Amino acid sequence: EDIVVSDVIVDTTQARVTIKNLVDKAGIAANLFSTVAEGGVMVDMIVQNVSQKGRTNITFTIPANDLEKCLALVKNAIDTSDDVSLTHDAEIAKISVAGIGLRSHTGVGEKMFRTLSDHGINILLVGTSEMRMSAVINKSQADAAEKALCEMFLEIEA
Amino acid sequence: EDIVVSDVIVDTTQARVTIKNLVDKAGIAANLFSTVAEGGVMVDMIVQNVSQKGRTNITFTIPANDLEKCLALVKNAIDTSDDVSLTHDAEIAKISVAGIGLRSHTGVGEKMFRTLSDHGINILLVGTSEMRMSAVINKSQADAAEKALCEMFLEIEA
Ligand SMILES: C[C@@H](O)[C@H](N)C(=O)O
Ligand SMILES: C[C@@H](O)[C@H](N)C(=O)O
Repeated sequence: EDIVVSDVIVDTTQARVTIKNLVDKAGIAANLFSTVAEGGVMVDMIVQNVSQKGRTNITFTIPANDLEKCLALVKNAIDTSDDVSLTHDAEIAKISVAGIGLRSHTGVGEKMFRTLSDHGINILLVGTSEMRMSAVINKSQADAAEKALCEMFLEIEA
Repeated sequence: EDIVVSDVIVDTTQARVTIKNLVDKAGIAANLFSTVAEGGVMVDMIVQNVSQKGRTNITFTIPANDLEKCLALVKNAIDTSDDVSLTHDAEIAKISVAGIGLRSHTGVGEKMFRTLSDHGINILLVGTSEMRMSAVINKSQADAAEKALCEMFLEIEA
């Protein structure tokens, strides 16, 4: 019954960048990602939750090797006088469960999160789509997460 | 040069639910999504950004027809005495740009956000993966967004 999941992917090559307290108005995301793209940095995951009091945070992941360059680019683009700030984390792993029609199988997200929590793994960031559910966790737990998710979804002793 | 994008999808059948101020520790996401799944509500997008002061928000989208049921389920599952609260929005559209290898083409996210901002469309929520970039916007702007994104990515006068 778990055949909808075709793959478990663990990526330990990325870093997280978060811009905090951005004004939630049209054009802000466009400007940010233009800056990063023009700097030649490739962005993988992008996560933005709903705003509170007109402000929100945008987090994205990039190759860890580009972290210095990316932080420099973004620092020039943000308005620190407006309380916008920057955080980053190089000690992450991005784990993804890939398949088809994940939405119509209510069990996948729940199983993925339960599997991680059963192993005491805290979920730092989540972004999902119909074909891929991705969570960012601490890099030190990447192997444990991979093993547990492979056992859960692929019936493999990884 | 835009052939990596194969589809522009606009979904106006969903609603957004956000649980605010959750404790950021292992097991919280698992409990939340178990509750929703056991109630028979199918979850599509899930977005969680990084925590601040040990707390974070989780947002997810569901069929708009399940909103009442979902809110009732979640209210029972959260600890309002711990300042955890619930918000929702039925007036959303989820717009997605789908393709292959979106990560390695730095232009796609930037173009998607720029196209929306050029039309004055504010981006409320973002969750992306290598094959699909999704943004939630106000439902009233769904047609404008679809037209603009089809013109940008599919060279169609939609
Ligand atoms: C925060 C950012 O996404 C903003 N809402 C925008 O549309 O660009
Ligand atoms: C907030 C929630 O995702 C929590 N970090 C968990 O792992 O369940």
